[in-house]
Amino acid sequence: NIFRILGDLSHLASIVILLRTVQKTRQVDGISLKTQLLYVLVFCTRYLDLLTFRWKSVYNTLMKMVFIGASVRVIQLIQECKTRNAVAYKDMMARDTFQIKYLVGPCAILALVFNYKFTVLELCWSFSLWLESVAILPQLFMLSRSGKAGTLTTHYIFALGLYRALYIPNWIWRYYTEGRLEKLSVFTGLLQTALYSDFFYIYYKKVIKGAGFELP
Amino acid sequence: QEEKFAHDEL
Repeated sequence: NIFRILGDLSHLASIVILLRTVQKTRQVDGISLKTQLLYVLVFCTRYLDLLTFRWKSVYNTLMKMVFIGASVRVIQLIQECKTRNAVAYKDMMARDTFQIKYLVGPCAILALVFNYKFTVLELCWSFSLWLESVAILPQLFMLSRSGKAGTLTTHYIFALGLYRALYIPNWIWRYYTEGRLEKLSVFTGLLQTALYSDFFYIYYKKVIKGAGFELP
Repeated sequence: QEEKFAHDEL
C-alpha cells in the first residue's frame, strides 16, 4: 500500500541524505555516532532472516540488504572523518555522551519478555524492534544539549520521523484489508513515533515557518 | 497469526 511504500522510501531517503552529505562535505557535525551504531545493530538483528533464505520478495530482500549496507557505510564514513578531520571528530565524540548500555540492556530484557517464539531469530527480531524505537535518543540528546542543529541533522531526523509516522496509517490499512494486527511492531512503532513528536513540533515551527532550528 | 506476518515489513 501507498503508506508503506512512502514510509520505506522516506526511510531510505533519510539514510541517503546522511550518506551523501557526509560523503560530499566530509562533515559529521551534529551526527551521533552512537545512534548510527545502534542502527547497525538494529538492522543486523532484524534482518537475520536473510540467512534463512525464506525471502518474502525481491523488494523486501533488496531493501534489507541496502539498509544493512548503508548503515555500515555510514559508520565507515564517520571513521574516515577521524583521520581527515580530527578536530570535528573529537568535537562530535565529546558531545555524544549518551550511555547506550541503558538502551541496549532494557531492550534485551524486553525482547526476552515480549516475543512470538523463544528462538534466536525471534528474540533478535523483537530486540531490534525495541532498540529501533529508542535508537534515536543519543541523537536527540545531543541535539537538546547543544540546542542547535545543522540542516543535515534536521532533515535526516525529519525523514526518519516521517517514515515512522507513515507506518501508522499502513498498519491501519493492513488491519482493515488483511486483518493484520501485529502488536509488537505497532506498539514499538507508536513508542518511536512518540519520541519523534516533540522534534516534529519544533521542526514545524522553526524550519517550515522559516526560523532557525533550536531545541529548548 | 501474528507470527505469519512477523517479518514481512522492513
